[in-house]
Amino acid sequence: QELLVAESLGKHPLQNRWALWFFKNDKSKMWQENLRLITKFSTVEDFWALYSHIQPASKLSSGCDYSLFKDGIEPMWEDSQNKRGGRWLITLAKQQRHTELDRFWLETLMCLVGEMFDDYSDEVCGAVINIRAKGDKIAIWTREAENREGVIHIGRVYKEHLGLSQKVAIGYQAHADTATKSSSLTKTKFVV
Amino acid sequence: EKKRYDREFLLGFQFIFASM
Repeated sequence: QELLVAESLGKHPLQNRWALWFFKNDKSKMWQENLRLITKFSTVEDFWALYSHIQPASKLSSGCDYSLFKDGIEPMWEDSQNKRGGRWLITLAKQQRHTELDRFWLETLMCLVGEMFDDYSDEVCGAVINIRAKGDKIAIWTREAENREGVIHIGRVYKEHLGLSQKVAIGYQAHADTATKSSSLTKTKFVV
Repeated sequence: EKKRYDREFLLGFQFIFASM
């Protein structure tokens, strides 16, 4: 029905309905309380309306996150569709917040809503951006860390869309590994 | 058929609101 409405308005429907979440680190509250659903959208036009309406990631205060996930998947490891998965992680140096961060995040969002991972787009769960004083992070989460072919394809296409040089390597970590180790010791499962 | 949009197509809509 949503599809018909969208099309009747002349809007361009997306393959998936997406939910944008916002996390603000308030130590006095429970983690779940700090996580808020902003809104959901399922057309190209509504994506841009939302994107142009919200604060750019580079303007968020430290400790905040945006997460964009397929409707029905919550932006946390524990979600049944994330649990066996992992993430392609982009770690940025501090000065990149003012040069690349917003551009990288927009490319990430477009890869998701445009289903730009060919036959493997169904492997994608969502993407997260963490704004941290020690260096910001952007990641695309996929649902099955053992699905080597899909994970590698997504990593290669993602790297291309970000315009990263061949000299720059990005790593994929399984959530199960990230959850149990301190970030510097987390095992990297794949590299592209 | 999966609804896919490439980067250029999506960017074509980015500033549609400014013109509206």
